[in-house]
Amino acid sequence: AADGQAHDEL
Amino acid sequence: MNLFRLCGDMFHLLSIMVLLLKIRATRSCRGISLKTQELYALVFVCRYLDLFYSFISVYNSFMKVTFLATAFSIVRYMRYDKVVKQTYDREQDTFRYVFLIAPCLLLALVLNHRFTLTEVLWTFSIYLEAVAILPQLVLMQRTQNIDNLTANYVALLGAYRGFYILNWIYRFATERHYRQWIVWISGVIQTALYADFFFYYALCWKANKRLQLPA
Repeated sequence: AADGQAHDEL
Repeated sequence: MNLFRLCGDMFHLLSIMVLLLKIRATRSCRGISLKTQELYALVFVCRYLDLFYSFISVYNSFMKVTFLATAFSIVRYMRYDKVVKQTYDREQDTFRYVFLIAPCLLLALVLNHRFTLTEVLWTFSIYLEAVAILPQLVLMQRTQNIDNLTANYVALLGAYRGFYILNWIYRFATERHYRQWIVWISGVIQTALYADFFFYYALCWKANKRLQLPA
C-alpha cells in the first residue's frame, strides 16, 4: 500500500 | 516476497514443527513454557483477524491458518492431554501474563498507525510477540537440564527473527514505501532478547555440551 502499512507479512 | 522472508517463515514453521514433534513423540512438554505458547496463540489470533476481510496471497492465508492451528494444538496438548500435561513444569513457569499483556495493550492504544479495533489489535500482536518469549527464557534459566529439542526450538525461533530483520533491511532498500517503524523497533527488541541465549547456545554447541544457561 502507498502508506507502507500493508500487513503483508506473517 | 523475498528469500529472506521465505527463510524466516520456514524457520518459524520448523520451530513449531520441532516443538509439536517433541510433544507428540516423547509425550512430554518438559522445559516448555505454557505461558509463552498461550501468548503466541493470542498473538496469532489478534494479528490474523484479517483472514476475514483481507486477502494477500494463498501462501499468506495458508501460513496464517497453519500458525493458528498449530499454536492451539500445542496449547491443547499442554493443558488437556492426560499424559503430556503431567510433564508441564507448572511450578517453574511462573511468569505473570499481566506484566506482558498490559504494557503491550497500553502501548498499542497509544502508539499505532490508525485508531481502529483491528489496527490496534494488530499493533498489540506485534508488541506482544516481541516479548512473548520471555517466560520461555526464564523457564530455561531455571531448568538445570535443557533438552536438545527445547534448545533447538528456541534457536529456530531466533533464526526466524534474524531472517525477518534481513527481510526488512532488504525491503527497506528495494521498496519505495517501506517504512514500518513499529515493526522495526519491536522486531529488533525481540531479536535482541535472543542474543544472550544464542551466546550460550553457540558456546555449548562448540564445546559439544548440553545447553546450560547460567543462573
